[in-house]
Amino acid sequence: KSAQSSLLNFFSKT
Amino acid sequence: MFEAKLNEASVFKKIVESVKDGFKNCNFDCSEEGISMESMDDAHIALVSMKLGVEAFSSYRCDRSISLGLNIESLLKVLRTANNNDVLTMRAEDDGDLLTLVFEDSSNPDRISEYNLKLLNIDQEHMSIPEQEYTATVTLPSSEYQRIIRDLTQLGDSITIDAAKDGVRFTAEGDIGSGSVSLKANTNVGEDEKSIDIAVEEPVALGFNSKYLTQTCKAAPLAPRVSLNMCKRIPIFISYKLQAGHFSFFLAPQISE
Repeated sequence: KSAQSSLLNFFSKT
Repeated sequence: MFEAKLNEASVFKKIVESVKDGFKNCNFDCSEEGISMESMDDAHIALVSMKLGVEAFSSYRCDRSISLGLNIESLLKVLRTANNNDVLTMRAEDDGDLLTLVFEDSSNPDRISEYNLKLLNIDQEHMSIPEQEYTATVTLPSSEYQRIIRDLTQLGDSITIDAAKDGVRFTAEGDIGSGSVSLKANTNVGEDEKSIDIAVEEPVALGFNSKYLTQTCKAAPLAPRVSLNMCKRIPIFISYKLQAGHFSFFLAPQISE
């Protein structure tokens, strides 16, 4: 089973 | 004062058409280097990033950096009034609240149309995207990429892209069955635009929601080639090279638990 990851896991807000 | 002239209004129209399904309001940041845009969808799964360098324009003036906040749907209403080969001039005052778009019909110089769009104040997050080395890069014709995604989306909500040294495989699995398309690396001598170029240091397989992949292939009319850059467990970087700039997406993968 796979889950959708979020871009926020990889990128940070500036 | 900002004023930029594009010899083909269609370039900008295609860009805006490519983002209309996932992105509602976007800031177009204008500086002396050109126009750039970055926007993330509400679900934080896809990020679109676009740059049109100064060389993309037949004339370009930007006295002070400004952000033009625009509703994509409204912008499209205006851009769709133009013929593809119309010349488009975009203009905004430094402290104004309007973007003026002027279309000149190259085959009928007597006709000029002008629209003013109200600018929005968009509170947009800017993301810091780390520099990334990708261990697998597949470059293929954008029409082929569009066809594969369109065909496989019918079979499942999720599509896996599997890049290995000798080829790339796209797979979808759903209630009605499964399907896959495999492409072998090749070089069509003298037909560079049709070649499948594969550079894989380490095989990678990543799964994505097909709805978002569909969005990334809408940009196919913008460029003949698209490159898919992947590395284990991080967002795929899908990029179309424009004549003076790029149009790219980052898409968060589905990760097995």
